[in-house]
Amino acid sequence: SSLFVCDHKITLKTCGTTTTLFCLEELFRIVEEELGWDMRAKKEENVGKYHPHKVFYSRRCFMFPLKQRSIHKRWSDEIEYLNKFFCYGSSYLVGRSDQSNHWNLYVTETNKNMNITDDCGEDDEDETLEILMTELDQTCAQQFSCKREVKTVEQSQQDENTSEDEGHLSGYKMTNATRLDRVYNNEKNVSFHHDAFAFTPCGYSSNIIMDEEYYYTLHVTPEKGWSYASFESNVPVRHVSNNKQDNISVINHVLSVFQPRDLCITFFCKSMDNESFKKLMKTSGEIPNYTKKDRIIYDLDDYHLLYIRFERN
Amino acid sequence: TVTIQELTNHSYIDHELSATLDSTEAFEGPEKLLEIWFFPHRHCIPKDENGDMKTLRSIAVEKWVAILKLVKCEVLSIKSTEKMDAFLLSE
Repeated sequence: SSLFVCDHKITLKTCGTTTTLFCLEELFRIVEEELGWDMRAKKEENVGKYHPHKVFYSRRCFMFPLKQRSIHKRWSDEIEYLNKFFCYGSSYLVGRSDQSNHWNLYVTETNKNMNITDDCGEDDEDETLEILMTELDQTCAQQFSCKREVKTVEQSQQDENTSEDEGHLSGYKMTNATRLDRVYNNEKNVSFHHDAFAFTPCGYSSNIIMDEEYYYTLHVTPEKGWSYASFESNVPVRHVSNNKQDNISVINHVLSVFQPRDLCITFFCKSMDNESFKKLMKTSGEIPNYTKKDRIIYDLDDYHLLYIRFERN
Repeated sequence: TVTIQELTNHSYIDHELSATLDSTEAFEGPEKLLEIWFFPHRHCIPKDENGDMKTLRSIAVEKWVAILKLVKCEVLSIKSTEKMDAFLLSE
């Protein structure tokens, strides 16, 4: 799981039986108390609700929904919770509702009534690519297994001053061995910060920050039977690669590491003129060994969403 | 690409959690993804009466730890750059 905190936004991505939405109340309380930011809706009919600039909440459908806790067992309960908290939210079920690999999205209308100064320019280039992969090739998945022993608290305290941090060291080695640090051609030589962790007995998470402000993050659950990997990025590929790479190449690089049987790609951007959006729209033969099954486009207020699902041939 | 120095420049690391974390019972990979834009851009954040600008990154790590506790996540490590703090979490 990962959390990214920028000055003006957060991105929280958590797997397993985490209770992601239960942080909202405390988060907004702290933001109000510590930063003095008043995010409460102004209209009477929305009393008690919040209306920040924008909220996205999404997830692929769970493999074991009944093992989730509380509201996270059902999408409809999550939406009910979000709607009590935020105003002007809409929810979507994206993909084939009769299959167990669809994707869910909740998004609020952009708050255009905030007291924002005139010199506050928006970044129209904002884009996010996500690749959600299931049924990983087992040889590929095994690269994310780790043989180190879990220590007791006493053992870890004894070792604290003498040993290296094995989880982070193994994570670093996995990143290198799988070339996940080379997803982007860093032709511009922008700064590169990496943090990875190898879970025991298996599993892997990594956060990579490029050019101080863009991230890509990977999470891998390699167990046979419910293997899964995700890649999410807001790195502007054309910028860091000096126009030498595109998102099709990024997708192919990631797929070569995991070789999933099934995957869905979601891409958010502000404009349909976005080069990546246009290229991804036309994608077919550029993803070798995979057949496109679904392609869905949504026009969401001031964002565009492209959803594509592929199956391995 | 990754260099060995990357292992040593964390702004926070929980070695005890790192050594004792057992993920044997992990079973659900698909994540819940929550993104909240409080303001459209950093430049839009209002300044206080002293002309200072407090941002989400002004919130202390301990407060984020408390927020993440509600999510059932613990902080394994943090990397900080000029414009972003990246938390690597348990689960």
